[in-house]
Amino acid sequence: STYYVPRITSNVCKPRRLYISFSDVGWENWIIAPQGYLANYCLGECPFPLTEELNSTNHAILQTVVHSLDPEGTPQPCCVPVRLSPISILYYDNDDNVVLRHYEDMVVDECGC
Amino acid sequence: LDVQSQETLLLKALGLKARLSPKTLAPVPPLLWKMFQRRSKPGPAHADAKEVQRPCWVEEFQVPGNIIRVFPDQGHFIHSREPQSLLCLQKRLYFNLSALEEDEMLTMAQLEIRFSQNWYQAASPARPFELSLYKATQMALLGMSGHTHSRQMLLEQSFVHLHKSFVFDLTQVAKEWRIPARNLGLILEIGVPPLPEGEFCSGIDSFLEASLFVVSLAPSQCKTPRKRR
Repeated sequence: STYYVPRITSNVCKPRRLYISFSDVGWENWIIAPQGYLANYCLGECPFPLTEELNSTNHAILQTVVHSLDPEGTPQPCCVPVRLSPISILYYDNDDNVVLRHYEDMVVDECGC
Repeated sequence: LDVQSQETLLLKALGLKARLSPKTLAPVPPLLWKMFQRRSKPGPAHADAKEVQRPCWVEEFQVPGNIIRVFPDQGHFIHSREPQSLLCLQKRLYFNLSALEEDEMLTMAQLEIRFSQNWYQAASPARPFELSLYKATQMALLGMSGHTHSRQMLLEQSFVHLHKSFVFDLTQVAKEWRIPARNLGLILEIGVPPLPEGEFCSGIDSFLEASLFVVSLAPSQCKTPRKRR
């Protein structure tokens, strides 16, 4: 399920709220905890001129310049995760062992262009 | 890709072959709950500096790893025909480590033996008891007498005071057990030397629980952070 934070109306690249529920994907029978987690995702434009807040790469800055000159030929840079954090999942395996596993890059903390 | 193929890909990325289907849902060991809760503090700021630097490091055991499994004991009590005059208990301990994938590196294995509070509080502190742990090296055949050729002593400890639980490092033994043919389990003996049949021996069978904590490292799931160019 996805839903936006109500007060944020700008269409600039930033993390948006996304809660992933393991029961929605039918994994609740073997995942003990968490029941779900706030994974988030990146969405929004990377417009010209890119500001510092948009965590832009040099390449993205140049791409926006080229895009402003030739919107048909060159797309705007993409809005992508630039900082992710891990989560741990507690689950039962097929041999009924209890497993605690660490997974990297599961939560979007920051987005950038 | 259809939904099922996407799910298979996702599970593979998570180090799993398919959606899991456990048969019995055993209680989660308290230590594992604590470890999970410690790792699940909310917000991006939860990742303290140490964890960011060492994402595949298990602080609690001070070893590398990103997977912690608790294997329940599948061994049976050994009921000898001969009266075990000095033994309160003789039990085989067996842990099926087949869940470990080939590319996983086992970095720690810790055996925990727990007694119920009732039993260890009832035991007399003045009478030491002895706990012995052997590695089974050969299947004991029916009618085979003696244990000298079928087991190898791992440790022996005397205790004046009983404890709620005992913890032993079995990392080296567990590494050998990754070859199924070499995994013949352990033999646990608890004895009370001065008393042939002490009164606090009775009922110990029902109060004993054992499990094996195993930490392993799946290198494919542990990327080193990329440096910004």
